[in-house]
Amino acid sequence: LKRREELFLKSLGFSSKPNPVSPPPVPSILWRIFNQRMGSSIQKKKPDLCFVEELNVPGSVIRVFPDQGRFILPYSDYINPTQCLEKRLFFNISTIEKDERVTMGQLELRFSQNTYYGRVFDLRLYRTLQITLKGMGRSKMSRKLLVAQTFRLLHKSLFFNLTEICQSWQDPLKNLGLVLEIFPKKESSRMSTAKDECKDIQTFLYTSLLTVTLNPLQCKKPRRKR
Amino acid sequence: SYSKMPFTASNICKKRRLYVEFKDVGWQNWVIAPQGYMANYCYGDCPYPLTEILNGSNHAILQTLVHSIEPEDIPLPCCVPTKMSPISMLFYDNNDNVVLRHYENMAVDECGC
Repeated sequence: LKRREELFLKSLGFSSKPNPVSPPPVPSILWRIFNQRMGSSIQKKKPDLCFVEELNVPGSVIRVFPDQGRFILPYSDYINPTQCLEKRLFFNISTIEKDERVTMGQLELRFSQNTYYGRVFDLRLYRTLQITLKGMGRSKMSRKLLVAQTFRLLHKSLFFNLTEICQSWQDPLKNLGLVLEIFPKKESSRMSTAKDECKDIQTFLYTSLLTVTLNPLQCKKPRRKR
Repeated sequence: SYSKMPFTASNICKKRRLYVEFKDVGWQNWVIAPQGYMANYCYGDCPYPLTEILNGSNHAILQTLVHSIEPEDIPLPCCVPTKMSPISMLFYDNNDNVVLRHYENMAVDECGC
């Protein structure tokens, strides 16, 4: 029976029976897509197994990777008045098979609360190009700025397109992660202390990476009609 | 003649109900959803002559004909799935990532000879 189970798992794309150690909660977007697919609409028309309608991209597998990076400076130790948060982000995407083509990579930063009258923050997201010693990681050689934007906590989540970066991360040697920095907006920091400035951002909950991949063996291009 | 057929409606080839509960196969630790699904299976005889309800292929019809001539050498056709559908599965992989994936040909919708 075990041998038969192994053969079946292999045909489903597993080398062995998965054994999750500390499974995270299932992201709501995956529940939503799953319920849509398993709902009544699936009976009405034949589903396209190689296109994710909900995200409007070609693909057959959707994965959500939890962030395995660490805070560079924990909140409690933090006294730098110009910065609220600095965090490494790392997503181990090695489970994406070599044959799979990444068609979408989306980073989500999630906060536990949103507010219309919250403070304004500056955000910078860097791609790490090389590992450096502690305190030496700010040179242009070691990281590349991907995003610099201002935001207010109007929405619980911020999303960033990382499709091209995920494609390059399929080479594990190039996957050195990202660095996220959040600062209080300079104009608003005159009268208050750094602790007050960063209070809202301490609702920061987690980061995750959603990827969609296409397996060309499963999803062959239709032949052109003459 | 149909009246001489030794086959009854209960043992001819058709779809049989099979619900697979992932808990029963010890997969509940990593399969998040669904908890189980209607997999079904095909079972039954494909007698001579093949009628329309048995959904026989041209080859199966020919095989039953040859079987009637050479019953010891040529077996009757098999009862197999003729239409299958995919299911979506939400699961954890070995690295605790959450994955949503379609798997083709997981549920039997129709059977035939």
